[in-house]
Amino acid sequence: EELFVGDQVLRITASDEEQITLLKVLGEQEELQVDFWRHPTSPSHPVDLWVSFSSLQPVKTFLESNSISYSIMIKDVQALLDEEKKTMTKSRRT
Amino acid sequence: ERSTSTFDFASYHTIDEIYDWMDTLVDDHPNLVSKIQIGQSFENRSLYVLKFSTGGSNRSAIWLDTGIHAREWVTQAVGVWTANKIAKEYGQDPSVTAILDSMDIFLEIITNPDGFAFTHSSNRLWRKTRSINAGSHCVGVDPNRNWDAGFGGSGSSSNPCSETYRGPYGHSEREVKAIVDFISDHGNVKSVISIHSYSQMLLFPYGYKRTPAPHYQELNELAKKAVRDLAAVYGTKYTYGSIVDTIYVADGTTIDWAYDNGVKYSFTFELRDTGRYGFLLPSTQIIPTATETWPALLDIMIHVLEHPY
Repeated sequence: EELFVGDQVLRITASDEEQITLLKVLGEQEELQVDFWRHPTSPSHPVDLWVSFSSLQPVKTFLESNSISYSIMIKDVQALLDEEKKTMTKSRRT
Repeated sequence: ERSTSTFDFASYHTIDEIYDWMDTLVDDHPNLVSKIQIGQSFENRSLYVLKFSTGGSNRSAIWLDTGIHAREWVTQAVGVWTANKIAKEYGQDPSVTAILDSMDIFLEIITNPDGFAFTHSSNRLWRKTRSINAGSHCVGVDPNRNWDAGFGGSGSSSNPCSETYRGPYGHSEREVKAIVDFISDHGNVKSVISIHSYSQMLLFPYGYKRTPAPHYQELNELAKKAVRDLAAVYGTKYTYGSIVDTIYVADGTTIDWAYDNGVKYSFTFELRDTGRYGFLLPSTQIIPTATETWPALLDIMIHVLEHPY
């Protein structure tokens, strides 16, 4: 089973079309393990990016060096999955 | 004795639990609900559709599907809740009764069973089907880029490793072809509503081109009313519009294919999340999400009933 320990989801706010383009370029880097949960489309829409733990540092460096603002929407994906599984098991037991 | 009244609608369930529950729903409503199989998935799982009908033959029909993207768990859960709601409200709610006295409703809850099973067993964040791509180590096709409507354009990917991989050709995926054949053979489907998550949007054609759909005005007005009634429940804000105007260029989508094949009232819902959990919406939000979506679905279904074409 795939585990997502330490993986995060970043909520990114692009301030202009240039930053949207930069985000699309980021998504195409084969060496990075990232997945757009909400795709970069326009500055008026938030972008949600899943980032594997191993890619967190380069991705955050990229965002900060391009002054692209972001916040951490999900701090640890696996923790949420563990919670989800626990809730399902509890419901099944009930 | 199993019964739909013991089913926990406020929890996520496995494919087997949902398929079992479908049988109890049919048992509980034998004169209204039946289960039909429209095909088999790549890994040979059954593709089941619930049919809600009060009789007649080849009546006008409304098609609903949830879970075409496997990881969007709130959609399959909303599909179960909505199926139960339709069955319970017939004979009670005047709108539901009027709809079903004249039309049939078809609801496919697990539209991508292989992907859904995989999210439970191996990778919770899996989106695509589980078909094998010749010449690639990457598995799966995005079933919402595989429809023969603008297929192969810039709004999908030719890379099998991409989450928006379109597949080798239109309708290559058995899960998609089964719906295409069902709707084409039925010949009287007047509305297709495909339910996704997340980003709180109500979308209508087109995604593969910027040209406004011929019925743009009517679809836009209906979407406006539906999102207003949705927001009235808990204040959840939706945006609405054509796919291409509201999100991005997307080729090979369910509703573009439906619209291009004569199904005027074609919509995609993008349900919650408001920006905290994404695809990992806690199960405590299942019932509120289904409850707020219900009036919007009713708006569309009543409009379809009142505007025969």
